Amino acid sequence: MNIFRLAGDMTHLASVLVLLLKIHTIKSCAGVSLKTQELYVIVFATRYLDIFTSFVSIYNSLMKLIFLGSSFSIVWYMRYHKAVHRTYDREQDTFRHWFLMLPCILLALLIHEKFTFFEVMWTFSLYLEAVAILPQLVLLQRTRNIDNLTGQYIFLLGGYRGFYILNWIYRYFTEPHYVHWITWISGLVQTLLYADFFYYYFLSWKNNKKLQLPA
Amino acid sequence: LVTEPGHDEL
Repeated sequence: MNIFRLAGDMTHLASVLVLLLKIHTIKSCAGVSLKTQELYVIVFATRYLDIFTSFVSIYNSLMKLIFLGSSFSIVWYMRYHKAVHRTYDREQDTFRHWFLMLPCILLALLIHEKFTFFEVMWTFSLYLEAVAILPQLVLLQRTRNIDNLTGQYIFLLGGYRGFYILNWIYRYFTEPHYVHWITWISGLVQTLLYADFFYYYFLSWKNNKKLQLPA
Repeated sequence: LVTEPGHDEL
């Protein structure tokens, strides 16, 4: 464990807590894409299949349970909780996210580190996570007024993988034979997808204006 | 309990 990875995990945890806070306290999921949340459920479900077979540390297992539990409960809230579901803008959240899964599974079957079920599923979850934010970013461009909590949620979600990139650089230089091109490239693509969001988020923070993405 | 090399990250 290094500080970059810990910072990444804490940022990721913060993003999930911000979203749960928004949904649970003000009972609103306005501006939040259910499609992105559903993709994240699949990302965690396929990423943590080995939660019962491979033990790394208490911390690792605990965080896996937190990410699994929170992502499932966010989808449950947005689908089945009456008050929250009412605030979900279904007409705007129309990204065909199931179509995102197909290329990811095909790519995972083609490019992976080992051709085993666990490894292909793990690689699939990496590719899927890289594009999981797309429905949310598309919804953001359609939603005129983005509330602060949603903006903070996306900012933290994008930031966590940025810290992971620093962690991979650190581990590359400190651990011999630590090379994981698949993880690195999909992590880089994932972070680059947030580039324009980060730019407009920074502008809104600098000019102290509401965050607005150009349509 | 087997630990996959490289899968020690979340």
